[in-house]
Amino acid sequence: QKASKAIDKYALYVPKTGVFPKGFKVAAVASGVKKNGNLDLGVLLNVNKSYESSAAAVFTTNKFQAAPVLTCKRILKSTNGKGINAIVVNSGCANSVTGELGMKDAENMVNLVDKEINSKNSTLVMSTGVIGQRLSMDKISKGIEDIFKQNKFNNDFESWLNIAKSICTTDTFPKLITSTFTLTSGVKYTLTGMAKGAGMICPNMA
Amino acid sequence: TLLGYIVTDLPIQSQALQNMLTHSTDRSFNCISVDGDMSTNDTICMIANGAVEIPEITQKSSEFEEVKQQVTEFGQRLAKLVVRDGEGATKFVTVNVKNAYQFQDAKIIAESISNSMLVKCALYGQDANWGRILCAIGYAKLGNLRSLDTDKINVSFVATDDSQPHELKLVVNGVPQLNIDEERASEILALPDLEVSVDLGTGTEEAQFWTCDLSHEYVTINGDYRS
Repeated sequence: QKASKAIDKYALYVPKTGVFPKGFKVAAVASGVKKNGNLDLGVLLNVNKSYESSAAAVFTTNKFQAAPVLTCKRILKSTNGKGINAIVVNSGCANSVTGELGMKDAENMVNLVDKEINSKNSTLVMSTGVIGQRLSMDKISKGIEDIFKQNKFNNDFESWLNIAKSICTTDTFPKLITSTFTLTSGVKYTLTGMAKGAGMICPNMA
Repeated sequence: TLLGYIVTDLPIQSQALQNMLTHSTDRSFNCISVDGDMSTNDTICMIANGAVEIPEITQKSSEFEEVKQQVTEFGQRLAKLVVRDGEGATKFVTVNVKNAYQFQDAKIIAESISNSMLVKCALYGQDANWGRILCAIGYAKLGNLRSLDTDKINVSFVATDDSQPHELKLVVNGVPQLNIDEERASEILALPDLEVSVDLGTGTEEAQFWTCDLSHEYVTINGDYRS
């Protein structure tokens, strides 16, 4: 067997510090959806009030679309991508192929966060994990409540890394990158991105 | 499943933001393959909150193309991390298809090679099995053969470090190199990062895909995912 030796990918690819965009805060908790007790629920919040935020998204072109995908599409269509101030993400259960109950669960996740931020159609929802299982809404609801009631939001490096971890499933490392750019005009701005994905990966999103 | 979000403190009009994200995704997340499977949940979303107080960027703004390019390169960095994970992957492989008659053909061929389980197994085993690469090119779902001329095709392994020769030619103008330097091939295939280069010689269009090898670990992880 000539295959390469195992690489410590966490050490190679996970940053140790970072500068993040102004006006965003993030939080993550272990709601209990993941059986191993790891972080599995995250909320990203826009707290900047000087501008009505804009949002855009691309989605799977799989004919079977999960409830969170359909819910996000509805929200983006109804708002025209304006005024989206939160993203709520859970891992461990994909809330996919779960029918009308799954749609209700996805809408419920959105409503729970919208209620906390006193806004309607202001939250996007994502889920990842096992397909064909109902979401444990009792755990998710309690997790969202804890995040807001205990004000777990922060904008430091650790918090960003934790939310990146909270969306992971079988990932061997969280994927978090952040960069500050200077435009030709001299304006400085920051991009921060995170992703999860390890298997079932050959996206064709539109 | 692929999930991701990108946030920025620039003020960007929603249509302009959608244009940027779609452009970026078509050149980043839509050009990666770990196992050829597409999820029911794949989503990338982007939020611009305007905390940097400058006039809103629209598709007519002078900054639009500059930011779009930066978002595209940023998306590629993030997408490549997903491939580097690859559930037990040991190699990061860039499949570069160049000089195609049409861009779409270059992309289809790059994707076909990237999704081939046998190519991915050979990469894991460090086996310079160029026949599998040609096979994947041959069954790529092209609409016609304008980009593919069997007498013009060149296939190489390309090293990503400073070692020489940098490029190991496997097929030259459609002719397999039967006396391939197997020792050099093994050296290149032992690298954690490498490139498979396909020169179709029928045009000027180019496409890249990023893929990885298929390891025992992948089967271990996915053999009992629900439990």
